[in-house]
Amino acid sequence: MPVFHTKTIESILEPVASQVSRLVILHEEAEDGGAMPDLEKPVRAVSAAVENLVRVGHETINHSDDPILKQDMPSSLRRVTEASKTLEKASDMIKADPYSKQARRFLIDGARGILQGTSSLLLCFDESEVRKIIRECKKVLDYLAVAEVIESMEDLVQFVKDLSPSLTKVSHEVDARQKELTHQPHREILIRCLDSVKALAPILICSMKIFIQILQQGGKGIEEAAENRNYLAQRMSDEINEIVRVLQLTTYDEDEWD
Amino acid sequence: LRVGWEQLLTSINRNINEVENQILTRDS
Repeated sequence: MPVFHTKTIESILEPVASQVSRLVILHEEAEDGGAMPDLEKPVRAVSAAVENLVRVGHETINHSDDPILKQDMPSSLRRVTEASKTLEKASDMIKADPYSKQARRFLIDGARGILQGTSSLLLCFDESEVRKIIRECKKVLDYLAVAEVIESMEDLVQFVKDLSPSLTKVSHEVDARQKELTHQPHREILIRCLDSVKALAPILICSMKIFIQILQQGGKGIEEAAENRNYLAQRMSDEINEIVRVLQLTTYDEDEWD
Repeated sequence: LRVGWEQLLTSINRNINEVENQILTRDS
């Protein structure tokens, strides 16, 4: 099972994660007291990159209109900064004493810290992207909720005009999102729900049209027509709600699938 | 060990730059 729930996060973090693990094992096994190499140059490069990242991160926090991102991101940035300082400390200690055990520990802690910090930073972004898609889904749900009160062709035309762009946006965004996911069952649910929504949309519009026509022709069979329309609107809402639920899942919520 | 650590730090550096790019791409 993949550890990271999107392909982007996986492609960025996976190589570092496996290298950290490899080095941790190497250090655990190599209690041979061998001298550590001078790591000043690469550590300095990491520190410079961390400084840039933190600057860009703070700019993002200042410009973002997402309160959750504003709240969550600073701690990830702090984590990365602290880890970078730990690496610098380790590098200085190794310079003074290439046999220092404490320096080795700091090196591993620093590398792990940077991995955890960047990981939580990416998750922070990812969650914010998901919230954007969910906002669009909620718009569709709001439109579907008014399907029951549409009683004229003019209103139906307006309803279709309002619903279509949101539905198209949801369709594109959810499709792009499912392609990003590493967890197959979540992808399959999103594809299935999206297919249902796409199939139901024209049928719903048709049922609304029939309802309006019956209403205008005297109302015989109006109850059945309303029932049919409401059933279709409800089914579409259920599918959208399921999309919203699955969008918020990560592979860490695996218990649900056990 | 030297190679391992240098590779890791280079990779961390690349990884941080990658995250920075993500942030910049998203903002733009």
